[in-house]
Amino acid sequence: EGALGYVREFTRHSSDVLGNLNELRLRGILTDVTLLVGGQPLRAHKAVLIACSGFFYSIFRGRAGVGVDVLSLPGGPEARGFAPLLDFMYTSRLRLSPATAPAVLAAATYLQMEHVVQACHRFIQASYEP
Amino acid sequence: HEGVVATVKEAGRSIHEIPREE
Repeated sequence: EGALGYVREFTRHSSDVLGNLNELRLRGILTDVTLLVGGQPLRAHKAVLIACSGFFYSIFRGRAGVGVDVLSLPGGPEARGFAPLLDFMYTSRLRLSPATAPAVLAAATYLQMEHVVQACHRFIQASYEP
Repeated sequence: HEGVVATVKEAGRSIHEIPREE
């Protein structure tokens, strides 16, 4: 009888962890890579990037990825799509507007974030409908 | 299931909150 017990499931644990990781990012605590996007530095945690993006998975998964401190991503008109994606990784919220959706779509395609790509397609498609 | 008889949901915060950047 003494072995019987309960599992206590903290239902908001994943969002609490993600929220703390986002705060660590904003404060630059334990961030271990700088993404250069059009010359603009974005600090992040490799562990979060690799968990969210197929592109980062292929970059960081091997031993060679440990030594990558700075990573240049494509600049140009697509560059403004990267910051919303980084925010999404750390918050689960994807900010889209008709003006930014094409850039976010391009960045998500580059980063191999298929589900975000699909969400962008749905958003763009819906914005064309009357 | 190793003596587990029930799952109890905890709706409150699960970990400490890192202070927000000022």
